Amino acid sequence: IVAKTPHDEL
Amino acid sequence: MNIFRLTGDLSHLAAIIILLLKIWKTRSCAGISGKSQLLFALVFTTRYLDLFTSFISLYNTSMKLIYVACSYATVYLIYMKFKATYDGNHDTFRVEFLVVPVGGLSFLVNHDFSPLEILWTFSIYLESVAILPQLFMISKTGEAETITTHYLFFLGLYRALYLINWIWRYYFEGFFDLIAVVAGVVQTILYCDFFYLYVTKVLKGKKLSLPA
Repeated sequence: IVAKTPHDEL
Repeated sequence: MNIFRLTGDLSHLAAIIILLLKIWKTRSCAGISGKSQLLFALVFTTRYLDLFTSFISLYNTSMKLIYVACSYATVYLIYMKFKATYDGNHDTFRVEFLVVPVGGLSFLVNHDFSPLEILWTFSIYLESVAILPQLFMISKTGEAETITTHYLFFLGLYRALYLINWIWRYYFEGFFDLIAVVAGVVQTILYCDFFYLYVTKVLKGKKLSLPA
């Protein structure tokens, strides 16, 4: 899984 | 959510609150780089625009709101309420040397060429170097108040814990975000020299002062 919007981290 | 991510967030929160309380209790922002704080306010503003577009959790939303509110409060205290105590003569880092290249890079290297994603990328890159004006100020004056070093310690610890969080997420969730990881590594490396001084001096009860 590559991160993209929406990002779940702060 | 794993323990490293949670303690990372709490460490970040601790840093922000320590700084706010230090300024509020001493009625002074001496030794604090207003430029770094302006950059952090810009970091939070550009990263958390997704507050308007997506909901992740109550925890996520409330932490974002707290970070944004605290960073604006800090900037207000430095540039308005306690402006007279702001040491602008020593806060001379040229922030355009950070903002311009970081802005260019976020257009070139991002996950998706959309406005929100580019702003998120910009905030990630900018956060990794936003502490430089503060570190520059300390290297210029050659010293830092102990409370300021606690602030910097928790701020650095936050990103270091996030690195462990990313290793954890990679193994257990298959999650991997190259942009965040590279920026996070850069950000953590910038604190290494400071961590060394913090452990060898501040934790032994000495003031953080650099050799002339």
